[in-house]
Amino acid sequence: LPILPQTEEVTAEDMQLAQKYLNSYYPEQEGTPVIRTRQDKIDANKLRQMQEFFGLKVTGKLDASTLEEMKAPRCGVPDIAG
Amino acid sequence: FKTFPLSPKWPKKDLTYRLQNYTPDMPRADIEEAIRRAWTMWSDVTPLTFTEGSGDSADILILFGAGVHSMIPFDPPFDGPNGEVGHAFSPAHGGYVHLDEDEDWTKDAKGTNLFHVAAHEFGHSLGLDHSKIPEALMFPKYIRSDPAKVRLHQDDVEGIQSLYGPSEEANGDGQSSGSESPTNLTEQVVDLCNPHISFDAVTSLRGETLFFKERFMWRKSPAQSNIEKDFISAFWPTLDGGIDAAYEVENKDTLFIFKGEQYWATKGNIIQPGYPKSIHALGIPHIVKKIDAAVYDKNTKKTLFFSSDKYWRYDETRNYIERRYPGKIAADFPGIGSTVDAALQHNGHLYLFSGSKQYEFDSKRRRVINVKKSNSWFGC
Repeated sequence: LPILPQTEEVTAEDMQLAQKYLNSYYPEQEGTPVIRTRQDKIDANKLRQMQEFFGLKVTGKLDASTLEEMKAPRCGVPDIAG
Repeated sequence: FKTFPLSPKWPKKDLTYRLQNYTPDMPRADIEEAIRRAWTMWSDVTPLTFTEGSGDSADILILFGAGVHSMIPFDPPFDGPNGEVGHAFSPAHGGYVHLDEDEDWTKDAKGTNLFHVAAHEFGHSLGLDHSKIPEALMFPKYIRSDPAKVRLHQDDVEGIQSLYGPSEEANGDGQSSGSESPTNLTEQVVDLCNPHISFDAVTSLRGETLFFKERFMWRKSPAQSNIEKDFISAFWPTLDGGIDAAYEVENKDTLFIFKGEQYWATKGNIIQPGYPKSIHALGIPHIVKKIDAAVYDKNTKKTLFFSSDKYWRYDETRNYIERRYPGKIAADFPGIGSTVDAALQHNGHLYLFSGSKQYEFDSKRRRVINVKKSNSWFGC
């Protein structure tokens, strides 16, 4: 069977987790214009920042390895200064 | 490493802390011990001291709390078990340390290790932001590990010392404090460009060249001009330092590391099962207590082991020491003296390090063709 693209495997719960994660640990930086994203969309720039920080493949897409990192226990201090 | 914006730091070196409450997950004595040890990680490498204070006058307050847990502005609530395990404020915002009570706090590696998390959060309290280096204590992810092996990475040390400078003992007579911290003071001042520098071991590894000395290793990559300096323990926590010899067998993607009478096989930084083994299992006589240098010759598929004034040749294909060995180094490698500290094969050439010199040796003609300083690889 063909393998579904990983983005299609992302559940609504995972999407919510990812949004919360990015908002908490990759907050908008001062001077950055805030572009509101739809509830069901992920800010690809923030996601890239996160993937780059964790040494993941920088795709801007919510793939399995990115989600795995997001679910791991961590410190609550943001990775980039807000 | 990264510090917070504007690099806030404490304006004094003698700091006090206070536990505002205790988690019921652990006995009080264990909590206090974990907190003390976590502070020691940072006091070992800086002039800072940390004393348990009382009342509200303590500089840094430590709190266990769940969900919404304080009245401090911009203090985000905790998220229940797992996820966020703790957070801390920079010195500019009071250095508060908050630990999520919903975690299962432990003194071992079973739940969430208090010492490990506290040491990380204290880094924030002192002014360090998150590091991108996964092995650094200041990496944001909590990676469960044996708490006995939790150490500061060189990146953590450089970060905290950028704010507070090195420990005062490091500026004194250079004597070690006896701490097991990787910041052993005599070793911190290893200067790669010192013309008298010698190396404990040199080897290739996956295209890079590694130079070992005491508890450090330097990585020279063909792709990068800068030399990366790391603690050996950051790659192989069980080895720590004091490596005698190392060599790579490229076609097996295996690095062999020698320390005393033992040796380890490692693929990248993963020590292979069944190691360490005794050097005597290779066929090295029991009278030999350590290997000074080792090098694998890709052309002959033989490894040379040097110890004192002798050397042995090991057949990597058939796994035995060849019959005519040991040989005398001075006799078979004329011009290099009688001992070898480290050895490397690079671009088909054999480099034998002895003290502050390295000898490029032509194995076919059995003569030295070039002599350089041991640190000539670093563009000093």
